[in-house]
Amino acid sequence: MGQWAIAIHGGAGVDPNLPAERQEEAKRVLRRCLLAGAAALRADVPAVDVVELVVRELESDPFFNSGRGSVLTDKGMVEMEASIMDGAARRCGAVSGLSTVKNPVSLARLVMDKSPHSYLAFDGAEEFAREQGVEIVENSYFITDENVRMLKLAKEANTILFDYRVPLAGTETCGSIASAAIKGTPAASFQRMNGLPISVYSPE
Amino acid sequence: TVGCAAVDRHRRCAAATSTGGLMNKKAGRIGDSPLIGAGTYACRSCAVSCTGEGEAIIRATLARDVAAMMEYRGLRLQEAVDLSVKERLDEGFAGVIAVSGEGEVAYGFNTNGMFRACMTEDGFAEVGIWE
Repeated sequence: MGQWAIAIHGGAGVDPNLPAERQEEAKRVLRRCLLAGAAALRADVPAVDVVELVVRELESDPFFNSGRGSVLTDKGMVEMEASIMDGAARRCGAVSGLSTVKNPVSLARLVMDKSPHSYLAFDGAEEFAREQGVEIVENSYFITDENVRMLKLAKEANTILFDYRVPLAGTETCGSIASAAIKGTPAASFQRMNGLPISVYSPE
Repeated sequence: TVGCAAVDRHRRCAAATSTGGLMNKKAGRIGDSPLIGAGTYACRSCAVSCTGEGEAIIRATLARDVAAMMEYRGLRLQEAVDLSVKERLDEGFAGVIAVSGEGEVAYGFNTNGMFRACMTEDGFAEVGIWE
């Protein structure tokens, strides 16, 4: 017998000015999900079930940008994506372009378990979700006041926001980073993609 | 982005990643999270989930790179994570969490922070954001 272990993340590139209370909130969510995963592993639940369970928990918390509170495209819509891989059998499933599926990771799991394919996207993935009877929710479930505000900031700054969440109180920190990226200050090197300033990518 | 990597007592590794992507991304943009080998990978050696600048993670096939470092170079999990983050990302910014089939946990990032937590059966536990 081996020993169980678990690691989780909620995104990288954290706003350096994230207020202390928001940091504590993030840690609280992470701790809760970590303990849920550890309890399942202690109970001998297979690893592939544990990662699905934990990611579902993380998706359901609006603090991070997957599932509820998902980030928005330049059109103001949600396009979520997820994948799962079972290393023992080297099986995998993935989905992209979801706008109504409450827990994308579970649809990825169904692609792995119930379809002959590895990856379904957009209309095909949504159709598969309905065939499989997964939980569907209104678009408003994903679009929170905070991410609408974030999209507005991103558009005003003419940039793509890297993977961090900015609190409602103190959103000026986001604006300062985005503006710095455009002006070519040291923060600009942080906001790069494919070797170019990230600001060139939006709007297309 | 959120993700989880786990190994159970039967040494079965698994990983999952889920994301909304980048705020203000172009409609139709695919990131690293759903791409097996880029943002997510698992095999008998390890399980890996990535987060950060998707385009850089895709170029680096970052998750698979960690596994390859272990399989072909015989590195330990943390060494493989460190080398992949330092050597494979070019100018990209990303974070990685991973577990090995031996019950180890590891993480690495070259961003200013990464929301993360990990725990092992022998009692190690950590929840953190910054370096």
